Amino acid sequence: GVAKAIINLAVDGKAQNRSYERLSLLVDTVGPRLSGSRDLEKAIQIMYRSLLEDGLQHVHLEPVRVPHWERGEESLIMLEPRIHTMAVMGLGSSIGTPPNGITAPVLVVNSFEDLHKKALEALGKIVVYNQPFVSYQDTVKYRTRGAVQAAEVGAVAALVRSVTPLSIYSPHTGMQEYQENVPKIPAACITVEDAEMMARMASEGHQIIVHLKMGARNLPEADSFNTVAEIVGWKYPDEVVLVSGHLDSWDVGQGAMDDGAGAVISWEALSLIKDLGLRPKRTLRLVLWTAEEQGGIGSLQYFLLHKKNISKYSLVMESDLGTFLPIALQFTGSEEAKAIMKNIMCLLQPLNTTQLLDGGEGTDINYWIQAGVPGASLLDDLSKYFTFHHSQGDTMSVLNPKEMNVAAALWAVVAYVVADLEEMLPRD
Amino acid sequence: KAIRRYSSSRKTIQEMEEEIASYR
Repeated sequence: GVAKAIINLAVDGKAQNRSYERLSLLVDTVGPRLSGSRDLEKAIQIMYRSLLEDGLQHVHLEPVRVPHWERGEESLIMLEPRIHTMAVMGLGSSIGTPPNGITAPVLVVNSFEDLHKKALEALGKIVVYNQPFVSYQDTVKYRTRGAVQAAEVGAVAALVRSVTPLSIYSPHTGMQEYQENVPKIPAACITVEDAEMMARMASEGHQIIVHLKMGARNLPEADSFNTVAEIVGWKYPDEVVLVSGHLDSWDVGQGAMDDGAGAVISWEALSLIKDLGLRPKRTLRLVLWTAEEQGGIGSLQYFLLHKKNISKYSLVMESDLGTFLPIALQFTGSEEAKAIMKNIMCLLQPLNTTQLLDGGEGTDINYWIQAGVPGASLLDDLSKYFTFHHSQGDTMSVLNPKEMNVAAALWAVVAYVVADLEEMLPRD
Repeated sequence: KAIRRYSSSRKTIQEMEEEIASYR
């Protein structure tokens, strides 16, 4: 059968390790790909040429205006109670400090509630958040909202403990947001180790003074592109199964895991199908999003441009949680669609991954899912994901070619079968 | 949001299951 042929080609056949090799070629050559950077545009051009060379159809770029934030030089030094140079990483969209930096005493808090209790002490201080890691979703609010909450009580900067379950003195960056009518203060992340140490120092009654310097700048929006390629359906060419990952990353590590690998297994899904000479009934469309990390900027542009055809989208798929050994496919859709997807997952028995779970989502496909289109995301072994996420550790060394083979095979079988069914997935 | 084509679907879930099984 078709499913077995796809799996064999990806896992044991000529295509084994191809997605890993394609990814290493991209990220070793270009490195990280921050929104607005020349590196991201270079990556988009490389991918555009590669998709053409791969023989995919309708390869094209769709223009998007994207945020352009630059990190600049950064440093953080503890002056009291002892001299200690700390690892620091500015958060996306943060303003910089004045050229000479900010020297201020520290107020350590462990939650927003704790900050509000200590609000009267915050004026003129640098707030250090030492929030425990509960889960990414629960804890990331300290990164996104930490600066606003600190500024509201008069702080001059915010330092947020990195949102990670495990640290080997690694700062983890990510997006933060300002709020209208609240002063903008510099926001950066620090390591778990330094956040915990400052919490201990503060609880022992030491006064902590630090010097923070950040050269971050918010520049005018830049030109970028969503990268698109297709295998055009032979029977219902105007109907679409969308397969995707995002090509941009933060400016640290190589952006290999987040989300170069997701982008590459999505490409691989189309390559596997094409290599087998298969052509589904409806169109398989690969979209490599730009500026996901800045809040799904490229995917919003795509949604606004294409939503008029929303009734023609059978399924939207995004891989943005790593490409480690797959555990399940997460799916959001009607009960009828779920029953169909459960049947499709049975085809993945040779991969030993037949679970269909609720909660299919992704920053770039959520616009479609919220509008009623069935959506699917790859769930893999997440034990390592948030340890490397948005850090210098996000490199090829995290990835395993054999696990990527399995992820690509799963992705290709699901995309192909849904695209080849006689009918689109039913909606509520 | 609605897909008109499906609302007049000719296929039952059982028929869909048979169709999917053919990809094994």
